[in-house]
Amino acid sequence: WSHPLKQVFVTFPGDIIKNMTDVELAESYLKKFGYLETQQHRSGFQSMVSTEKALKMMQRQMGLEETGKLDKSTLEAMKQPRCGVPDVAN
Amino acid sequence: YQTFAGDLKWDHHDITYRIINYSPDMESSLIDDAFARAFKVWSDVTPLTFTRLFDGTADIMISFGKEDHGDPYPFDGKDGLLAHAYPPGEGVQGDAHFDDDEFWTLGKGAAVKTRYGNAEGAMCHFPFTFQGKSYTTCTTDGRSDNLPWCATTADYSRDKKYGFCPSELLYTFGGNADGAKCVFPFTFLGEEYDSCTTEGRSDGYRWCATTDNFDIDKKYGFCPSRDTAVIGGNSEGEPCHFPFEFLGKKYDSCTSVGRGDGKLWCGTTDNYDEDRKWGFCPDKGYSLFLVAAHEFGHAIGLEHSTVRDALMYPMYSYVENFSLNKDDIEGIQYLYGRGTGPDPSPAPTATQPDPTDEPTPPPTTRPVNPTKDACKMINFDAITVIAGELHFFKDGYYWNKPGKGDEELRGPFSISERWPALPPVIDTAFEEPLTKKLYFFSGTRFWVYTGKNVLGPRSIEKLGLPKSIQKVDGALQKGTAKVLLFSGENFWRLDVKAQKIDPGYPKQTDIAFAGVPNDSHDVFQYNGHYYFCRDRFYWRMNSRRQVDRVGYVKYDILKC
Repeated sequence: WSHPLKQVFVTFPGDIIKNMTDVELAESYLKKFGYLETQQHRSGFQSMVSTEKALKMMQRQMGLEETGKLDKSTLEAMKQPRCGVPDVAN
Repeated sequence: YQTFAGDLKWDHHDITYRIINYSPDMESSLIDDAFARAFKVWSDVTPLTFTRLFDGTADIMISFGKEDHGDPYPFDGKDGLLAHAYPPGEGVQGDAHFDDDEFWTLGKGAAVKTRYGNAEGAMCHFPFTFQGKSYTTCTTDGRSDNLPWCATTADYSRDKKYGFCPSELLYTFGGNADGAKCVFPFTFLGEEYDSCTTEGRSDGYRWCATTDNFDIDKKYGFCPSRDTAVIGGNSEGEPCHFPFEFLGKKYDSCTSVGRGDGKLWCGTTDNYDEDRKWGFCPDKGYSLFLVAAHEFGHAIGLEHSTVRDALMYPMYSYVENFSLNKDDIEGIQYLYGRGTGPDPSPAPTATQPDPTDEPTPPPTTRPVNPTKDACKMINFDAITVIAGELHFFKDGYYWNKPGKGDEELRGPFSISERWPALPPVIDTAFEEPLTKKLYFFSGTRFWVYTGKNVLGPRSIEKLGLPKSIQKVDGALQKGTAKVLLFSGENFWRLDVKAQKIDPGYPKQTDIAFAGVPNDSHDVFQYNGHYYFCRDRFYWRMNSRRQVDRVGYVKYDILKC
């Protein structure tokens, strides 16, 4: 058996850095497209924001299974090319 | 479907749009066409009309930009966010912005329209073979002047059809040099440049001077992207350099090694490790038509839909033969109602005309929808003389006006009532003088009416017009058997009897008809004059081909 190839990642000059963890990506996505903001607006308290609820809203919008979890299909959907207009009005 | 809070919508139906700038990824005519088709998606199912303005403020201002592009919502480089648009209203509301870090195409890879050569501006055909070798991109092989070219059919050796590909050595766009080509080297702020540069600009667009000294002449233009150019990175516009060295290893093709996102990239010099110059490799790109149709949906009042197959679903996916989903149609008709034109329906089966048929008088037509006022139209889809009367076509309706005198305009009448096989938008129509057959052109199809009998739709290619033509803009009769068909900047002569384009065509409109706009959207003949219309104006030409009058269609011809 050969040794597994060691994957090396490089920081490319001029690249817009998108090296985010999955959780960071999800949070940024939910905020950018209005899911978290709506939750904040309704509850009135930032600390009360429920990522699970926001994820469920997003999953419903995208026709995904509403798990409220950051599962593989949700993460994949968040990486797809899309329109920049928020899904939830703000 | 969803609409914006408070059902934001336009308070008028004659929406205007203006294209502020262009992407270097596609020829401007392809971009114009993609936007026009995207608007038509919506005007086909609503009473909305979309008219292009070339200056001033339009309802929908369309622009390309990168990252921070002047509003609070920056783009994010290649992929991710593709575009955004604002709901109807004043100012930035209604505007649509497209991320120019994307590779804009028609959805299936670089859309390369040629110039010059002998292919009348046809699109490149990839792959094509040349001297036994297959090419999937434009090439400079076989030339000593370094100009990239392509074949416009699959086999150059057989068909010998070719044209030149976008290159800064051929032309620029935008800027202030009327499309002149770059001059290398050129001087900018005392430095010499041998290629297009982004220096001196904050928006990332590549430019060049069109004289040898920008500091003195101040003449410049933007460089069109070559189809082989990388996208983004730090070498936008440069081609990949194969092989290139990366982390001590040589690569002969694009690779995703070194990246966590799997995107293919390449070095643009022979050694990435030393020069660190790179970019993403060209891919299928995003269909500007599909993305624009989606964004224009926002611009006229629709929010994102939850229906996966709807145009207003937020994610991009490419579809070959696009049609609006029921959800999109219901959404937009909730805001504006149904189009007052006919429903899209399959054309009736073509029937062969019986040569013994007497020409039938036009059926009794009754005006429909008197609120449709010809005097309120900014322009018309087509204008022509039928049975001695001037006819004006627009979005499923037509009006007519007797050829002589100042008699009032009649209509609107429904196109579908009188000519049931026709679609709502007619680009050109003409009457054959001898047989009184009526020819109607819409997009790439045409119909021939003899009385009530109709032949068609048939492809305009059958007449010998090139595939690249998206529509026929106008027609002028030449005697009894020939008709000049205008499209874009060219015209062709149709032998009506043979139903074929004569050899020796196309010819350039601005050479044969000097002084009229070479992007007229209506061309017709009336009372012995040729008329070329652009926007709300007409240029009238006499039989000696001299422009003897320029005026308003509305006041001078319609007598509004």
